[in-house]
Amino acid sequence: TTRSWDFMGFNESVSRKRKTESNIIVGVIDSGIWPESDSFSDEGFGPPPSKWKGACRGGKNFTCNNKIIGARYYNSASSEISARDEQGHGSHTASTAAGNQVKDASFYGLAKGTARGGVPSARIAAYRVCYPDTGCADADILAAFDDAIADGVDLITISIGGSNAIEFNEDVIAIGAFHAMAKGILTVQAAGNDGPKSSSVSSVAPWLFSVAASSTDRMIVDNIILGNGKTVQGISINSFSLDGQKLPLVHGKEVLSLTDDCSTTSAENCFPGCLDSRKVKGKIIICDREMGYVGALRAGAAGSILLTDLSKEDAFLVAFIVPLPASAVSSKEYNAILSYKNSTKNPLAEILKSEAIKNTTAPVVTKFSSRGPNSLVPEILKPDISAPGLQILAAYSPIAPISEYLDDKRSVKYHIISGTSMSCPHVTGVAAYVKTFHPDWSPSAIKSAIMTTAWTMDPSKNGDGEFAYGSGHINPLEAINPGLVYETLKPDYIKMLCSKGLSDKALRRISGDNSTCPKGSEKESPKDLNYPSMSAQVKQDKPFKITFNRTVTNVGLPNSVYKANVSQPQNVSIKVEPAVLSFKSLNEKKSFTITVSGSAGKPFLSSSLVWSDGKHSVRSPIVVYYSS
Amino acid sequence: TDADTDRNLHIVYMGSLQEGQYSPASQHLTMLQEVIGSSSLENVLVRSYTRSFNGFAAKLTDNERQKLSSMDGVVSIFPSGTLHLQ
Repeated sequence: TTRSWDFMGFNESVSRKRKTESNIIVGVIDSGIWPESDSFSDEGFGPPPSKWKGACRGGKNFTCNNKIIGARYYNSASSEISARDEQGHGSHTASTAAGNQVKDASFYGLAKGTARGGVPSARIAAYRVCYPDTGCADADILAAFDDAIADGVDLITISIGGSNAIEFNEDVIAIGAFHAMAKGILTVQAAGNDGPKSSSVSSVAPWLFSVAASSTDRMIVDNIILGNGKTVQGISINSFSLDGQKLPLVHGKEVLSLTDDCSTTSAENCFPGCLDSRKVKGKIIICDREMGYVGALRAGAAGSILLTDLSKEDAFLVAFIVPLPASAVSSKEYNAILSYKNSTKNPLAEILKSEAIKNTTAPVVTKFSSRGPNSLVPEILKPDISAPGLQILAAYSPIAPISEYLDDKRSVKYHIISGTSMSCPHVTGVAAYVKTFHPDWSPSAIKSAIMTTAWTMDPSKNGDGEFAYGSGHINPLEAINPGLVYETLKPDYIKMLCSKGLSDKALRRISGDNSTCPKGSEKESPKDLNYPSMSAQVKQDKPFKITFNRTVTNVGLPNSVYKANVSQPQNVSIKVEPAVLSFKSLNEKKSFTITVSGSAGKPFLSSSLVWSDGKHSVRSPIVVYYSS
Repeated sequence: TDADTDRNLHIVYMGSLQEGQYSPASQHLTMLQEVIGSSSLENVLVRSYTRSFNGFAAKLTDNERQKLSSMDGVVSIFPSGTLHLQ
């Protein structure tokens, strides 16, 4: 967050409604929180807003303050008794959504800047449901939703999920979020890290706001300087400096330990115990696999150069924290280093501390971010939106492991991590920001505002198009002024559930009223849910004609005329009827239809509808794809 | 007991809280008592959801799960799985 907000133009001087913001409560369902972090200090905060009905039940040695106004923990697997974050994840997400502004935050000097959440003046209520050994139990997640909704939070952020979509009546996050939505609370969820596999998005319910992860213009790399003066760019998050010293280079196979049952291949790969520590000390060891740094460290090497089997671009996506001066390089660079080493009698190298460089291709959706299409409701485009989720610096728990190498005992207050977990709270922060300007807006109106004002993303850099980034990249400054919103309320979602086969009896139980499902011809397809994006699946090799029905609400200027503009892909006709919408008052609603027709052709067509009044631009993606 | 080892944590989802309702927690106990019979409810009911929606988490055998699924008010019953941080 020392760069991600600025990257979006959402800098420290943006206009804010500070008083309203301090009444916003963000519920964070995660691995707990580190209450002593500077990101959660309550300096300058008054008492909790009067609407707060929650409690501070964080357990042993856990104290709330006027920033963290609530804390609860749930653990059906054991008697663990604290909301204190042991994994760092919950503190990271909470501070990204609503952490204070903290100057000079960094990870050992890396990514230094002012760490801050989307709404620094907002309050946080932490609900711990995840534990290092047992994960996050469904029963506990549902309990957290039950409490958070009743406690009076305004938004829920949940960077938790499974590896695949689950039917709504068995998906605890969909269930909890549905009841949250019914009470006016928007739930924002991480889309998942199972990309780039098609249909890997696990957050699929239309009342959820599902977030993909993308890059920012900051990229952390490290340089390796060889004895011949040549510089090779490597990937890792390396906080160590060799202070200008060039050290001897040695390949793993040259320092095979004879005391253990190890092969030359094991030594090449730097397997722990297979390196002779006497021959390694004070040297940089070259290893034929990425995890070789573990063996290198155990043998006492001064540093390590590691071969990654990923391309340079992909390696960057998973740049890992190393516990010694180490850097990963892809095969081209690796071979260059080996070639240099073999060409000289006394090969030397220096691994520099990581540094931030400009990433000019951003924003690009990360490879790991889960992809659509939606496997449960193909007519609802998921993920919904994309936000920064790569190498994000935010608060961390000082007792949490900082790397996958468990012997790395370093402790940090701020850490750089990646995932859709990190992108999710960025959207929560923006949703909270929008709510400060429009406190009475429904969850779907806030979601629509964020989706229809998103930056367009470049499909040539994002192979899966809308299935990777949804409506595009969040644009916080525009989201407060969308002009029109696509609003969807509880009865609309219920109608959609009916079309998916929900019985009247189950419907009445879920809705809590006497609703009945529409019969026969009144039944509505999920494609007609008043969603801010349009998606449909059609049969392969057959001509198609699809009509989407939508209604927009005027939240811009009382007297305004919006004109439709549609990009027309080849061999497809897209018509909007009416193509002009005239509004006379605020909150006035106007309906229209979009008809997409075409012959068999490309398996994926992507277009967009933009309503424009000259001041606002309200963009919705239109995606039609073949069923496989 | 053998029955205890066959029990797995399940979520019994019952939808919205009905307005002006009785105590949902006692309804959960009654429902469980009905399927468990004379056995003790101790360690069976893990948690009741009563503040924002209706449901409970309980350790059930397959047989008990089947009996509960046909009871009035139950929307769905499913094993409590494990999700992960993303």
